[in-house]
Amino acid sequence: AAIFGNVQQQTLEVVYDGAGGRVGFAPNGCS
Amino acid sequence: VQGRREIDSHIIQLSSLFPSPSSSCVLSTKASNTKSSLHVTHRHGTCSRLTNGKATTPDHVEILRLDQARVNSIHSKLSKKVNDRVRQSQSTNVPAKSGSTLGSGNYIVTVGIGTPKHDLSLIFDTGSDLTWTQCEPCVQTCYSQKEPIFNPSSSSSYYNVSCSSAPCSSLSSATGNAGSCSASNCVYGIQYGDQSFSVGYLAKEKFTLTSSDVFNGVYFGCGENNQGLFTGIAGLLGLGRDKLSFPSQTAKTYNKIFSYCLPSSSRYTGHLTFGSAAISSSVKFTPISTITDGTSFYGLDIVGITVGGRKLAISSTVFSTPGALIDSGTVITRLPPKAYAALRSAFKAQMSKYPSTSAVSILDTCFNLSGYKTVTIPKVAFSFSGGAVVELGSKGILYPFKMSQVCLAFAGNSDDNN
Repeated sequence: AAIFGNVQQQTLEVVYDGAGGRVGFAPNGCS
Repeated sequence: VQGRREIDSHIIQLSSLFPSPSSSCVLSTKASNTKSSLHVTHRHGTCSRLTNGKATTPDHVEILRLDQARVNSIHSKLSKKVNDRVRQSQSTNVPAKSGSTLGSGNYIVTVGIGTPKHDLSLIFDTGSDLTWTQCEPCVQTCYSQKEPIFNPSSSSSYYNVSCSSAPCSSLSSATGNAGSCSASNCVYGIQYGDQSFSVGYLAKEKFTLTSSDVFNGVYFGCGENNQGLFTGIAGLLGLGRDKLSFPSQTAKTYNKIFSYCLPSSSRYTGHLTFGSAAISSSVKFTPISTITDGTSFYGLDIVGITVGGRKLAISSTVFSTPGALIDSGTVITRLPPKAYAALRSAFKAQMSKYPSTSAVSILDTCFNLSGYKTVTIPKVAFSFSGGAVVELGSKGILYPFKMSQVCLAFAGNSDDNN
């Protein structure tokens, strides 16, 4: 499988919604 | 044209890629001010409890070597190859179906365990499920860790789990190995692809995330026999999708929702927040896809990549055949070979004014930026199923070894099906 690693996740807020069955990304969500 | 170029590229101050190690730690405001939020520190950074405020220069080649070991073990787990070496250890045989290798464990959080509370630094890992830490008396062996090793006999809220219990039988999906018995206590074993493992008692204990986030009876592994490439770190916080993972065990409170920001430089902390408090309004979602033989992983469907505003000509089956997953414990993104080749050539074409230089480890597209103050790089964005288009920050595109060797932070898998 392709693997989306943690270097690429920097400056993104990454949201895991296990109950909702979805993953979210918020660019610049960390500032 | 100039306007177009600006929208589609990042201009980076090169000094920002190499923060001075002495710079003091800057705390994440979200971690400081949000309910159920923990600070995330970079293992080698000034903020880490383990470096006493002094940044340690990480050995990048070692980081990338361990990263490859992790990726190999994830791939072997997904391709159902089971390495049949059995790890002999006094307390139990651990049939060695590798979990996912610990890797280089860049990001850690501090969690309180037991009564009275004993703070421990754990790697947070969305690519594995079982939370474990080393435990006294280290019946077999414990690797060296910075904080005192947790001693269950000094905690009034610690309980071993019986081997006839339901959690014990759910160990096989969480670790790849069935639980076994030692004097009717449940024993877990998890082996990592790179000759490291943790074996010990499956136990229940009080976990304290913050003063208002306290959970009694969390199942975790109390490791009496641990051999790790992971010196310094007390263990791992498993954030995968299995029922033994921390989000599953705290689902009543947090509904299996958590979010994080990784510190983009070792002088900052990030946050790991449980529950839906303070999730950015700009979040764009994509459905989790289930990976066969990898139900614990958070699968994603990548549908395209753009570089400098131009969509790469990659057929969608290049991504859909192998599938994709997101993992906080893997450092460098691995792409299918054809996708990586397209990304690399588009990136190189837009970086033609900078001199190329030799590769480092798994990163084969590197530039010598000595003498430059700024570098202009093309923006990179990922499109996921459901319409989410995610533009990577400039920190998410380059891996800086030194001024004369700054590399594109992606690598290709060796095989189209991986």
